Amino acid sequence: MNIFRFAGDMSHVVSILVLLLRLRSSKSAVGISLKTQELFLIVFVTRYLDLFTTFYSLYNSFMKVAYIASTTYIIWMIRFQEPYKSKYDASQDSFLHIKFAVAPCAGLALFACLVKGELSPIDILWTFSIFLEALAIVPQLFVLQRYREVENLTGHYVFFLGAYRGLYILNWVYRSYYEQFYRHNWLVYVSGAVQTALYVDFFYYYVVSKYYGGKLTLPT
Amino acid sequence: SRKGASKDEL
Repeated sequence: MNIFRFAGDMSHVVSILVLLLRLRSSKSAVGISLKTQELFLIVFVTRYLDLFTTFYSLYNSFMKVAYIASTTYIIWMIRFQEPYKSKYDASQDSFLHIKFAVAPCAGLALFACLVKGELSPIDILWTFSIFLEALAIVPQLFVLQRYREVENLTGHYVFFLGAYRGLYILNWVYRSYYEQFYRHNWLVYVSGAVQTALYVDFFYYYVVSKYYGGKLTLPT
Repeated sequence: SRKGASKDEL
C-alpha cells in the first residue's frame, strides 16, 4: 500500500458516498447514468471473483464487498425504488448499449489472455473487467453532456471518480520504482490511461467552474 | 507468483 493507492481508493469511496448523498438529497436520479452503474457492477463482479480464491488483506476484501454492495444498492434504488424509479428517464441514458461495451471487451480479453497464456476463467474475467472499466464512465459523461448544466453533487461524483483513476496512475509509477518484484502489466496501464483521459475534458471545466465560483456548465 | 502485482489492487 502506498499513499497514492490509498488516496485513490478513498477518492473512490468518497465518490460513491457523494452519489448516494446526491440521490437521497434530490430524491431523483436525473443526471445520473444507470448504465454506468450497471457497467461498474459488471466490472466489480467479474474482477473480484478472486474474493473466493485469493486472500490479500482484510482491507482488500472489505473494499471489494463494499464496492459490489453499494453499487448494487444504487442500481436497485434507481430501478425499483420510488421516487427514483418513476423519475428515471431511460431515453436520457441511451448512449452505449451495454452489449456494445461488453462484447468488444470480452473479445479483447479473450484474445489478450490467449496471447499471454492465461486461460483460467478468473484470469479472463479479470482482464475483461480491466477493459470494461475504461468504458464504464462513458454513458455518465454522455448524460452530463445532454443536460449541460451539471448539478453540484453530480459534478463532485465524477470529479472524485476521475481523481481515483489519476491517483492510480501515480500509484503504478510509485510501485514500479519502489517495489523490487513489481510486475508491469501493460494492459492495465493502457486501459487506465484511456480511462483517465476520458475525464480530462470534464476536469478542465470542473476546475474552471470551481475557480470562478460559477456553475459547472459544459460546452455544446 | 505468475500474477502481476496489479491483481492485488482494487
